[in-house]
Amino acid sequence: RSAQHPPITLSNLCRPRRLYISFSDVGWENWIIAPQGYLANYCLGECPFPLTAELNSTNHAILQTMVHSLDPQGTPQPCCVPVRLSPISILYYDNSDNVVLRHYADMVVDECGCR
Amino acid sequence: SSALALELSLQESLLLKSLGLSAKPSPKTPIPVPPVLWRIFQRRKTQPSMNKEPVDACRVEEFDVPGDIIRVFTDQGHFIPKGQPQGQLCLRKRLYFNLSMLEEDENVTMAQLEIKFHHNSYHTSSQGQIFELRLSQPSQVSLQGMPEPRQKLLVEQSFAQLHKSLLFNLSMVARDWRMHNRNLGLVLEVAVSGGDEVNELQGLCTSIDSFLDTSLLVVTLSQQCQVSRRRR
Repeated sequence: RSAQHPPITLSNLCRPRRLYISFSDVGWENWIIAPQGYLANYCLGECPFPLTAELNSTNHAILQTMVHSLDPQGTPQPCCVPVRLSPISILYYDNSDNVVLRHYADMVVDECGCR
Repeated sequence: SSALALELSLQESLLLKSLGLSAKPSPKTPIPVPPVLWRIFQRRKTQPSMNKEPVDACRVEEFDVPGDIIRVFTDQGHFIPKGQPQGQLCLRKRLYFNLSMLEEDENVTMAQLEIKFHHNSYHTSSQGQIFELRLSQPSQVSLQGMPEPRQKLLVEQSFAQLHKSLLFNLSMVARDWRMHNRNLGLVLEVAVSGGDEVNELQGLCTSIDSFLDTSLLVVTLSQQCQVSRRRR
């Protein structure tokens, strides 16, 4: 059986894409003091067969792409997801108008992988 | 469109909850950002994110304590009439910090009281005269809001000069407020002694008029961080 997929190029492989989140876009500018926004990024792209080491795949993902290549309808390709995230600090007013500085984990996508 | 608005509102509340907030804050009278928080924020911002060693998000390096949340509480206490003269009492004030914003699963790892004056008092005190600062914890408050005589003395310190900023470690006190869910605040007293002339002591007292305010910096470790530290 042959899968109907567009040709895989380097540009559409799974990798982090640029996404700037502005807190004013979500209506939070009144209570978030800093930063006004940050580079959060996101993951997008194909996880094609055969998976290479650059795609940060797991053994399970490698097997899944093998099965997908044999049965494209029954088994999907692995997903392109964040595999390494980093924290950021946010300075804001809380519900009692105190100033708070909080370190939030998992806010910035540094690396993506096929999982 | 109303279904979309409802969905957006639900998503927002879910995210706010994961950020540790019960609702979207709407500051009525935003206070200036305390310089210490700006300094820490700027230092973290300039740290390269792709370090070999990942930054420990659950430690406040500036104070060398575990924690991921730093709050600065403003004092909500009122001045207390000085009453009968005891030596030369210059200042008597109740300090109250509302820690109810702290969530159940947060652990207080540090609390630091800062007492601020407009200026140092180097030029006002003369030889032999000292400032005495007392900080005590009332065990009961009367109906009039005045502290009862029974007080636990926390700090008693003498200074030849008063500095612009005085820092005191109140970690144990803050933990006690949290543990017993009972916060009656503190009483701050500043007196002068050692001078011969009453007028001279009164003159020294006027330098205390430069008293600005007090704030309590509290570092806490959230449940989220406690779990990730254990996992690591």
